[in-house]
Amino acid sequence: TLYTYPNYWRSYPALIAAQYSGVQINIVSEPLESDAFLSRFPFGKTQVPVFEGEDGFQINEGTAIAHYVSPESLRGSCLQDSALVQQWVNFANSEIVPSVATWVYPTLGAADYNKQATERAREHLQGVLSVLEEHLKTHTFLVGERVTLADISVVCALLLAYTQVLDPPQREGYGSVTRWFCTCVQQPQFSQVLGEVQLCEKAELASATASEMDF
Amino acid sequence: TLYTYPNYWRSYPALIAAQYSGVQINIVSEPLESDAFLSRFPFGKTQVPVFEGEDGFQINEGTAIAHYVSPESLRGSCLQDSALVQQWVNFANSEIVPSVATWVYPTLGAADYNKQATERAREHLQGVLSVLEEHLKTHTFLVGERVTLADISVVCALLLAYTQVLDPPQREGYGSVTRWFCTCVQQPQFSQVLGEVQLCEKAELASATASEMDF
Amino acid sequence: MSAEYLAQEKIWFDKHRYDEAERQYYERMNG
Repeated sequence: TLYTYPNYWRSYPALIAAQYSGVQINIVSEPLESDAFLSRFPFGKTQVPVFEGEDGFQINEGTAIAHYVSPESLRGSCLQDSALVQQWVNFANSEIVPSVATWVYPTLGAADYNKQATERAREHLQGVLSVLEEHLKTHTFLVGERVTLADISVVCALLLAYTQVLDPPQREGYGSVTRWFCTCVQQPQFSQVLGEVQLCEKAELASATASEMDF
Repeated sequence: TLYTYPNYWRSYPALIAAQYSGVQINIVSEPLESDAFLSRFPFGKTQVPVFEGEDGFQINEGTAIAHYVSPESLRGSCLQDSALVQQWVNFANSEIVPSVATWVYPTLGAADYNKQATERAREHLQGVLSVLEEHLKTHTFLVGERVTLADISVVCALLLAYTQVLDPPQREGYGSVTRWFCTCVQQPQFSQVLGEVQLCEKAELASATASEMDF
Repeated sequence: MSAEYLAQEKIWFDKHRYDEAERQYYERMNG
């Protein structure tokens, strides 16, 4: 059972990984605020998604859950590949997610808009895309010759950016990344979870008249 | 070879893990700015530490390097354990590191002091310590019955907090966490890397007269 | 897409600032 908000990008890696392994996942979206839930899961709702196996085994945090429900091939079949998968998963969590959230959440009304922070996030993400571009010029996938948790985690971390703010001008210069992104989201295991992914045609903007806050 | 700043807490997990596996690591601390270095490592110096094996295998990011040089026992010998190790490692990176950096870096003169940010970081870290306290009341180590990468990562993430700002009053109520922390850092594999770890007796304070910035 | 739960996330918006501060600190410490 996966306890999560509906359509929550942090749950997608685990759900996509389960498509590869065939693990049947029952999604429960409520009640994530109840005392009963909070008492069973010490990390509380701040750690949604939360997974509970049929045997009562509990695990928190999207990437760890994805690891658990993955087949070995997704985790990396040899030590070098599994270490590289770790590297890219951590890269997604620490280098991609903060910038995407800073840039995109205000366009969704989920955070206050701050022009300076948005600009810094945009520049940082461009640096991230450059690193990915270099790598994906000569590699079909991030690790080895097929999809791994590395691709799944990085795709899910970039999802909001690709659908909300990376319009065609912003995508220019990152052709290999976009090719790889589209290849991934069109895999049946991805599309079963994500549905049809429409790349951004016109960037969403946060309202410039909304109150600006210094973070 | 591990390319890193000397005494860099982000490198400690890999160095401690290598003590467990017996992997011989040659530490190189310079020159991290040269074109030769930057051209060999596409992530550049923003991703220090960087590891290069004798066979030329390269990997970035402290936790991924630690994974690579660990014996299997540290990574978790069964799927459930390895998933729990992932959970705690990600917990360290996303829940502990930001708060410790926000609180401690100003006391080292590494970042500007901001009273509001520091207070929020302190409260958040107390929440983190509460989660750990609950878990460590009934567990000797974070995963299973012996040290894993989970303990190594969380200890290293908490290191600056325990040595700089968590004085005895601040440690009150977290006796199990402190017991576990001390047990870990006294393991020979930890002390070989960390030396003798002195718990904070009197909290370091950032200078309140230093320029305050709204973050 | 509901933004309510996104608004509850703890995102480290200042991460770049601290990463840069950390880098400069360790470079300074080591000459």
